Amino acid sequence: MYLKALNLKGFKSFPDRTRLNFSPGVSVIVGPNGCGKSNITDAVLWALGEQSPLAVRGQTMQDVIFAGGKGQSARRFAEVEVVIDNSEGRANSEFSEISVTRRIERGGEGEYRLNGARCRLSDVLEALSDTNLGREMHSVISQGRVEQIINSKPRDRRLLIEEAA
Amino acid sequence: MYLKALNLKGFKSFPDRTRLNFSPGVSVIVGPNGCGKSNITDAVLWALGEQSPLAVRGQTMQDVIFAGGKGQSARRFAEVEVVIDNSEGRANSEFSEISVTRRIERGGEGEYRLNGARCRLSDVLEALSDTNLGREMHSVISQGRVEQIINSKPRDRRLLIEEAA
Amino acid sequence: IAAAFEETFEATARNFEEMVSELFPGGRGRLRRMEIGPKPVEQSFAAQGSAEAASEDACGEDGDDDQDGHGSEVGVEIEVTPAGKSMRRLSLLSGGEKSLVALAFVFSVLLARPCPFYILDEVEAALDDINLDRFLRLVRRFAARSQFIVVTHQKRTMDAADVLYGVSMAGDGITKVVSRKLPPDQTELAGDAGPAV
Amino acid sequence: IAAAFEETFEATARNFEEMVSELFPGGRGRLRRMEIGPKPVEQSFAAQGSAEAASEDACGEDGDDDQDGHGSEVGVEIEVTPAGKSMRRLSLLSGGEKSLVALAFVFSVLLARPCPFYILDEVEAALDDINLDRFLRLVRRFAARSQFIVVTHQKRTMDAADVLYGVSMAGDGITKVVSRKLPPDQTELAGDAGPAV
Ligand SMILES: Nc1ncnc2c1ncn2[C@@H]1O[C@H](COP(=O)(O)OP(=O)(O)OP(=O)(O)O)[C@@H](O)[C@H]1O
Ligand SMILES: Nc1ncnc2c1ncn2[C@@H]1O[C@H](COP(=O)(O)OP(=O)(O)OP(=O)(O)O)[C@@H](O)[C@H]1O
Ligand SMILES: [Mg+2]
Ligand SMILES: [Mg+2]
Repeated sequence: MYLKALNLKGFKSFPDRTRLNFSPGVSVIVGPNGCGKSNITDAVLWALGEQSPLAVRGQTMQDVIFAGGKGQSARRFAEVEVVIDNSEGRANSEFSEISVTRRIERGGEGEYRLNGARCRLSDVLEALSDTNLGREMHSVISQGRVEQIINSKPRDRRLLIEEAA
Repeated sequence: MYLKALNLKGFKSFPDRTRLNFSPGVSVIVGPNGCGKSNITDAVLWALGEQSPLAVRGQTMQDVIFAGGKGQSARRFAEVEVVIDNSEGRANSEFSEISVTRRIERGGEGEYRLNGARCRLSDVLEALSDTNLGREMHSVISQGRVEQIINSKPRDRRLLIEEAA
Repeated sequence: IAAAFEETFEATARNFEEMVSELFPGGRGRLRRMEIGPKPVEQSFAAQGSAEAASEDACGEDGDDDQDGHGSEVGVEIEVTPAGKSMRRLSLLSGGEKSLVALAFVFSVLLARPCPFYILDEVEAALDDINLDRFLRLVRRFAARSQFIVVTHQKRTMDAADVLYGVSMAGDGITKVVSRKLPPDQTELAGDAGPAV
Repeated sequence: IAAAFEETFEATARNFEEMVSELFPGGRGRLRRMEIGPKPVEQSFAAQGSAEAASEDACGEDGDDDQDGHGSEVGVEIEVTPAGKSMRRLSLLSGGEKSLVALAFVFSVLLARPCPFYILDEVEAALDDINLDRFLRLVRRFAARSQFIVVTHQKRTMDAADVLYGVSMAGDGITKVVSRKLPPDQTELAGDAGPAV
């Protein structure tokens, strides 16, 4: 089981539809300051249900919608799809892929889709917990946050281990 | 006016008396992880009156006292002296050097000395504000804290500029 | 849920001792269960208390499930002593040392319960070259169990990649990504092959 | 105190525009006074309000001194737009961009009211090589006005030094420091001499 693809449209510095394909093993994403690397991290965190705008560096959730640039007008919505390979059948699902899509519009309306079908956040979280991608998302460490486990309370670390269990 | 010398004794990873001499211009302090570079930053911050143990990575102020190591017993006090060159006479002082010493003992008792004479923290701060080394100590940026000005409130930034004024 | 926690905690704790010896040669570390709450007393039995706590929802209300009969909760304390230093507050560790402790913890949980993928964004920023190599060697070692997506602006980290994604932005605020698969022999830190790095 | 703030703010704001153009070529930035408090309305006159506020103690109770007649305080807002991007929240900037904005601010205050010394501990950790060079060039430029003590684990930063301090720790937890003065020609980023870096 692994992250197979990431589709971004209107999300932060990805105004037009962009597909990133990933393979098992080690992928390294490089580039100069401000080119969009951490925006990719944010996209995965966000698509998988992140509830706090601060965790993706915004003040409101709409901050993730492409705001325009030189010669580019702002977009009206942001959509990110995370495709997880399940060909080994480890997840509690008959699908060979688990696809989670999240969308938000300027007015704040949004939706989640699981393998194309509209669903609630809880459905997404349930599908993910089967893959050991817990709500805590401790498998995604954002820039500047690596030391967080040191500063976290003993109770939070127990919750993290419990959730992995 | 510049930082001329730093004397450390019993402070963090400096159990025995250590003197560091500095010149005007650019000094670069290098070394591997955990060797004691940021402890030097902490020493300056601490000697010049830092009130929060968290700002020097402790939970109590006594945490800065050398706690012992392989074959070394813990020390009973920590003392740091900062010597500022005033040979241009810019500070409000007839001395050609301003020396600030701070000391703390295991029980928490401590003292400040200004050019050798015991004094209160407010005397130290007054001497320093003459040198434009403000209470905010915005001229010392600790590891991991460079982004703090971005996250700080507009009011705090105004206070910083006011204090420089 | 308590039994699952117990087992996972034991495995994680064993792994943590091993990870610390890898990342802090000559040093040692451990995870310690402790009681949190009105009576902050260390008890290594705390997590075994409530058999009735077994439940299927890992995200649910755990408050009651992990309290032993004395109405207090279980917490996990991290202790690390680098070589030659005496055990003291984690907060006093250096920036690089704190990053290593955090990564040791992440790898310890991985070894017990791997996630399908890990996204690590500039987690190596505070590491010097020697520690960076130790970290990257562990990433290569665990790459068979979990997928790693590592975001960095450092060249040395690129050497650990199977696939490289070059990200750029022209003067228009739009991100472009170009990927390039690296042949296995070019991966200097691949598995256990190659010179000790 | 209000007059002193006014003058310092004006100078700092002018410097900030220049520093941003140095660190973000093609970008722009500014510092903006604003009212904070019950009526969050932007007013560029706010700081001129209270003549009676002049006092000698910069560390004292400023609360009243900077409130204009409407009982609200002055704050300083930072706005930066890197080249080709549209102005938006500072929080959305990248790690490297945030570091550059913070350093631009520090340098802006330095140019208006230099401190005797600056101690910068790993402030360049998030910068890529190009931005690191821009930052180090500014450090060299301002070295005549203020002393800089830069703590780093990066080799590139060492090139900017007049004096190098090598810090080490043997297996006993005790720090040792050895200093070495570098001859001026060895300082690759010295002043404005040498090739453009
Ligand atoms: N909603 C948005 N619309 C347009 N651009 C955005 C939006 N949100 C963020 N950006 C841009 O994305 C850039 C930040 O990208 P990102 O954080 O991914 O950089 P990075 O490659 O991680 O850089 P670093 O190496 O400095 O960490 C910022 O310059 C910001 O202007
Ligand atoms: N009170 C103390 N007694 C003894 N040693 C201490 C004390 N406080 C801190 N130390 C030691 O100092 C070390 C940290 O030093 P410091 O933070 O200066 O490292 P550094 O050189 O800045 O490393 P990095 O490059 O990782 O930031 C820690 O390993 C810690 O054990
Ligand atoms: Mg980034
Ligand atoms: Mg440090």
